[in-house]
Amino acid sequence: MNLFRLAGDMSHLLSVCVLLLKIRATKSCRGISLKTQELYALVFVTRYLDLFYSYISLYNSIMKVTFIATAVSIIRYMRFDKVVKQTYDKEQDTFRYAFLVAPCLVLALVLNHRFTFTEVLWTFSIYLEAVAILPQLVLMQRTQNIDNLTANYVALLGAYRGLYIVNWIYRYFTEPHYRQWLVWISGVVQTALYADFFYFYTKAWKHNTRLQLPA
Amino acid sequence: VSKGATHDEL
Repeated sequence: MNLFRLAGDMSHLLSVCVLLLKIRATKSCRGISLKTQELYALVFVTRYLDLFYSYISLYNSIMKVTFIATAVSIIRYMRFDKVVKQTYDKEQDTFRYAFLVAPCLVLALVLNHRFTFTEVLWTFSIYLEAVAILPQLVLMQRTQNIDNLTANYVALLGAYRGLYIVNWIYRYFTEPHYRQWLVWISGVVQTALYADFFYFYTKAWKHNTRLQLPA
Repeated sequence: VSKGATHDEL
């Protein structure tokens, strides 16, 4: 575990905290894509199946359980909380699951390190995580006033991916057998998706104005 | 590619 990886994980954890804070404190999930949240839940469930058969560290296990539990909690608020569910922009959140899930599944079946059930699911989760933010980005383009908590949530998610890339570069040079092009390519694609967002995020921050993404 | 190396991240 290096500092970049830890900072990435903390950024990821903080993003979830910011989202839960927004939902619980403001009783609103306006501007948040349920599709992205459900895709993340699918990512975590398919990737962390190894909780049942392989142990890496207490840190890893706690983080995995935390990410699954918080993802389920967020979905529960957005779908079933009487107050929160009324603030969900259902008509705007129109991205189709199949457009993302199907290609990722096909790709995982074709491009993987080992053709086993758990390995294919793990690879699927890597591909799906790369594109799971798309419904959220599309929803933000359609939302006129993006609130600060939503903007910070997405910024923290982007920071998490960026820090993981630095972590991979560090590990490439410090660990002799650390080669995983499949994860790296997906990670770079995922981070690139945030480039546009970060451009407007820093611009809004510099001029102290509200974030607005051009349609 | 060693499996262990790729599965220790979150």
